[in-house]
Amino acid sequence: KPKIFAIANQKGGVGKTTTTLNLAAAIAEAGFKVLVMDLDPQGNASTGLGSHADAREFTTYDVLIGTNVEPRFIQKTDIENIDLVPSTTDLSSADIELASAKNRSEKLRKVFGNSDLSKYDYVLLDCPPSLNVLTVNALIAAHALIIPLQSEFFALEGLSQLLMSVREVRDLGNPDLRIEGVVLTMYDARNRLSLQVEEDARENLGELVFKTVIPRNVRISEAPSFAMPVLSYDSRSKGAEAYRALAQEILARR
Amino acid sequence: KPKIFAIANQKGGVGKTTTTLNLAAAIAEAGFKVLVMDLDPQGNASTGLGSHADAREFTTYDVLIGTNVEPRFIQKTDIENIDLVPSTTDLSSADIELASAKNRSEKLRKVFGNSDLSKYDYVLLDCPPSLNVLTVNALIAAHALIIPLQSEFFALEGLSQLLMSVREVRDLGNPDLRIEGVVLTMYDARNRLSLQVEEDARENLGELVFKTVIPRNVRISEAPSFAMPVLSYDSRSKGAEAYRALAQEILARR
Ligand SMILES: Nc1ncnc2c1ncn2[C@@H]1O[C@H](COP(=O)(O)OP(=O)(O)OP(=O)(O)O)[C@@H](O)[C@H]1O
Ligand SMILES: Nc1ncnc2c1ncn2[C@@H]1O[C@H](COP(=O)(O)OP(=O)(O)OP(=O)(O)O)[C@@H](O)[C@H]1O
Ligand SMILES: [Mg+2]
Ligand SMILES: [Mg+2]
Repeated sequence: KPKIFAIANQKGGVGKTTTTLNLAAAIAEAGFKVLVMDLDPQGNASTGLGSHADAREFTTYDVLIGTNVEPRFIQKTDIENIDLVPSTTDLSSADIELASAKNRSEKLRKVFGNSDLSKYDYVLLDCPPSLNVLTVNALIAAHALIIPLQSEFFALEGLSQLLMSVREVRDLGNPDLRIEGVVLTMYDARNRLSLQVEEDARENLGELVFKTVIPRNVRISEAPSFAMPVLSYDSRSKGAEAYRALAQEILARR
Repeated sequence: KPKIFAIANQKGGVGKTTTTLNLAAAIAEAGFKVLVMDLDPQGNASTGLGSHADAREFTTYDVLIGTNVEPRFIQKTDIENIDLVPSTTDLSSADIELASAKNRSEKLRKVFGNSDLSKYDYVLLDCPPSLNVLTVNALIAAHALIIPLQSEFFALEGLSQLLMSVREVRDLGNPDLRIEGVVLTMYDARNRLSLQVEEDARENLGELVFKTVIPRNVRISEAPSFAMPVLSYDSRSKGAEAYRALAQEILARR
């Protein structure tokens, strides 16, 4: 029943976690139930939702080596309508442990198939900055991919690699994987580079690029140190408003 | 003879490539010979030094699966005193190919041991945003580690993971690995978060933190689209000056 989004881009620091957290918060605020699953061993999405590093008894690691998403793996968060499966650095050993398994890339999809996630409307998968086995598992388990694109030169260079990987994933096991959209992040209208990246992206990707653009906004980067999304930290900030607009674009497609 | 630095941090987008490129440029400007080796399949350091994606016949992949750094693997760049071993996405299969090899983590050190790199004073290894086999190879082959630390909350959270990995690498095979230093990047003195991260870093890490701080500077992020370090793109910019100061701190230790 839930729609499963992977938030992925192998380029580092482009706003994957920030988009996962704040899109989840905006969708939850609109009254829909969201499960966030942290597939990054760094555990930033977990921290950003208020999960303490020493209170993560069960994590995404347990999901990947298990058979289904057991209810005890899921933590409540302080935010209404958002639940979390956190991660710790243990998750980086999933890479090695899954390495020898047959169908190692389809593990997460298989586990979702055995799980009852019907209470959720959306599942958001925060991916690490790599096209490793964790990200590939997310791409195979997901219905659609949301690509945060930082408004910088190196980020644009990485986009073609990512789109090639999407084609490979479709051949590998998820022919129905769609691109929900590309969202420009850390956009600064005074910066020529931002305008150039936006122009290039819209020219090459057209409708795939969300109309909503996420501006560079200091309140967004302050929010994680208070262990909450920017929608809770500073509800009227430009960052919060932008993520609400992004959520509306996605919810309108229901 | 050359001093080998790994520039690493598993957190994405913290300025690893930017520091590799511009520190190399500043050291080269001071008259020392530098070899940059791109260990990131994204190939950003290669692009940043003007290497065209379709002109990378030999790459770091050839180094890792070979026995020594053959002269044909090394490209000249447009910058005096800087040579490059570029990378392409082929490098991400090194992960899988090395997976079954014995001593897979020591491959790069072994290759360096069989190579004549005596014409260089410094070798800089740009690492991907992960603690995978590529980064571990760099940490085992290096004399010292330079850690770019973005002045943001999530970046600080990742630092303790990285320092733990350094301890593991020392046990694993490189007991002499030193931390050359932690360099604060994208620092904005008007932003409370930057001041807080600096305070935390200097309090916990003391002398390990370089005196030089790299400011957020738009000229730094524009330079890669002109395929050159900021020292060439805008020599008098705050970004260029900061990387010169960082180089001076490191060169003074010779
Ligand atoms: N729109 C924005 N305005 C200001 N700062 C932002 C914005 N989006 C993200 N940031 C900050 O930029 C940094 C990188 O963002 P984030 O950690 O979400 O990227 P990521 O792609 O998840 O990184 P990684 O590749 O390490 O997983 C963080 O410190 C975050 O707070
Ligand atoms: N001091 C700075 N001021 C402004 N922009 C910067 C600065 N340092 C880096 N950048 C920009 O921030 C982005 C991230 O930097 P960079 O790509 O060097 O990080 P990285 O750690 O190498 O990323 P990855 O984890 O993907 O390898 C780039 O677009 C770069 O141009
Ligand atoms: Mg992240
Ligand atoms: Mg890089």
